[in-house]
Amino acid sequence: FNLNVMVVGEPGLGKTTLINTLFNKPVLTKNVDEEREEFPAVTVQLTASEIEEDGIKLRLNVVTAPGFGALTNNAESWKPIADEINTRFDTYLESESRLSRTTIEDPRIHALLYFIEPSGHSLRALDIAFMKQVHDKVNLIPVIAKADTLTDDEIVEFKRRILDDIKYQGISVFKPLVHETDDDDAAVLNNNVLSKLPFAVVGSTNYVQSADGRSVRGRSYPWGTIEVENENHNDFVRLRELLIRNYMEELKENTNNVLYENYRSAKLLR
Amino acid sequence: FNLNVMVVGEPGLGKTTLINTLFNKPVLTKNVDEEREEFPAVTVQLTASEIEEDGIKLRLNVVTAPGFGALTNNAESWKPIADEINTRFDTYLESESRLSRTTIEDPRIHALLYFIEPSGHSLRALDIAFMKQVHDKVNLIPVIAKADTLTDDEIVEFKRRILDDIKYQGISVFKPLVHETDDDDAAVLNNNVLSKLPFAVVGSTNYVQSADGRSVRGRSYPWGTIEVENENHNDFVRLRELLIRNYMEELKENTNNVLYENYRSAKLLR
Ligand SMILES: Nc1nc2c(ncn2[C@@H]2O[C@H](COP(=O)(O)OP(=O)(O)O)[C@@H](O)[C@H]2O)c(=O)[nH]1
Ligand SMILES: Nc1nc2c(ncn2[C@@H]2O[C@H](COP(=O)(O)OP(=O)(O)O)[C@@H](O)[C@H]2O)c(=O)[nH]1
Repeated sequence: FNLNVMVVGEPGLGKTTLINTLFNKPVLTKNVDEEREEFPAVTVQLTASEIEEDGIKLRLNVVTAPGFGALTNNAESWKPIADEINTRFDTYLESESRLSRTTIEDPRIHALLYFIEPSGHSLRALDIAFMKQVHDKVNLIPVIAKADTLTDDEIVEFKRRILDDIKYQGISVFKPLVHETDDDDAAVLNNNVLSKLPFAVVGSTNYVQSADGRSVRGRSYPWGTIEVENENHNDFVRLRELLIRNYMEELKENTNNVLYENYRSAKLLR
Repeated sequence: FNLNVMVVGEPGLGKTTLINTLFNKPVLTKNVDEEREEFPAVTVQLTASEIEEDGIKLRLNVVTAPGFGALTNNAESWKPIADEINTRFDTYLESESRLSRTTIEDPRIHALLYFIEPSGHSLRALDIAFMKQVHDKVNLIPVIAKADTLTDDEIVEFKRRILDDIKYQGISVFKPLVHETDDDDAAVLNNNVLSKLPFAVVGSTNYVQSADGRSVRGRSYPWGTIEVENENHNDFVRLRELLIRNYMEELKENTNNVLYENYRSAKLLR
């Protein structure tokens, strides 16, 4: 079992923190250059980790892209990342065509978490340019970073404008399917998941005191404490459900049955 | 009496909100393009307004640069802004040399508020590139935008790293002088102003209920309410003191006696 997640967004949007919060362990660490924000270019890095979910061991591969959005000229930022996605498809394609098929770990990217700066306005030119380059190759899951920057009203407005932009620009984002097994299930999915997309998330690996005295992961400000796992404070729990608990299989199936197939056909036609 | 303030930073950092909060009136308004974040290029805009401080009428000119930091390629973003600063120096230089000197409104930029994204890491390549282009022409006042994104500890760390970057890059920022009239004064200035630079600010034109029931300007979150004018919540009050109440004369004198003089000498030497 392995899960390959790509994490992209400009520096300082809490990507490292969010991944470590999602998997409840220090999967990603910061090196000094990243802290100092010295990025001469965009590079692609891989961090492998073993995590356990529900007693099941899972190999987690996190692909990051330090330097994305960090330069004065970001016009080509998307390229090393798109190349990485393609290379992983090629690796798989090649392994499929070998006569003696050894069971390799699936190298393909199963989900790409794209972090949107909480400007409160709408998508940036860079966001749109990047998402257009990858949306047809990968399950794209845009998230609003550092959601504690926005009030509840601002989040509603911002989500609406982002969805308008996404539609207007013809960008496809991953949409969990509503299985028609149960009307109740469908309703819950709709209310709790679909209507909340794109998720506005907060991450923290620090434990703080909540307002009612519990020790929780969160961020402590002079004016109050935001709790990561409080569904009234942000969509972190919903994102965890989507990525790890309820839709991991769907993400992998979509990668295999749709995204990879499209890539493969396009490649063989050339 | 006029005050010319330039306000620069990428979209969505609360610049419009902060100016309107500082001067307690809707000085700046948003047009639809700015909300939709459609910027084909960087432009320079002027908004003139009359404000009253302590019974004194003041002509406030706010120069903004929509599009700065908004493009995928921001390598040239600084140019229209630096040109504007120079043009205003030239206008003044020309008026000085006319025989019949009519009293024109001083066109020179008295202060440039540069908004830093609250990444928590350090300055961006764009921040450094921009500040290096203007620091010798204008009183540069960097501010950390949307400071409610950062905890108190993160603010201390971030300020320290920003100051390190500024020093390392040889960037001059405006430093209010400690007048040696009074040891107590100097101590207050040091504790309340100098040691808090660069200021981490929050802006809001909305009135909300504070924790103890007062109606204050602030931002209301499910986990608490941040008050703009609470000195324990952010440096807004200190910035207002610096820009409007205590150092306006010093900003203008420095512009006239130092920055303009340097510009003029350099120009006449060519
Ligand atoms: N306000 C806020 N700050 C956060 C959040 N997550 C992380 N941070 C802080 O943002 C800064 C950058 O986080 P980091 O994970 O290193 O960001 P990255 O550069 O995108 O990997 C650190 O000071 C974090 O403590 C969040 O959800 N909200
Ligand atoms: N968290 C936070 N949000 C702010 C602050 N000031 C403004 N905002 C919000 O940020 C968004 C953009 O503000 P705006 O003033 O239009 O930014 P500008 O594009 O830089 O002029 C709006 O939703 C504001 O309500 C602040 O101090 N903190």
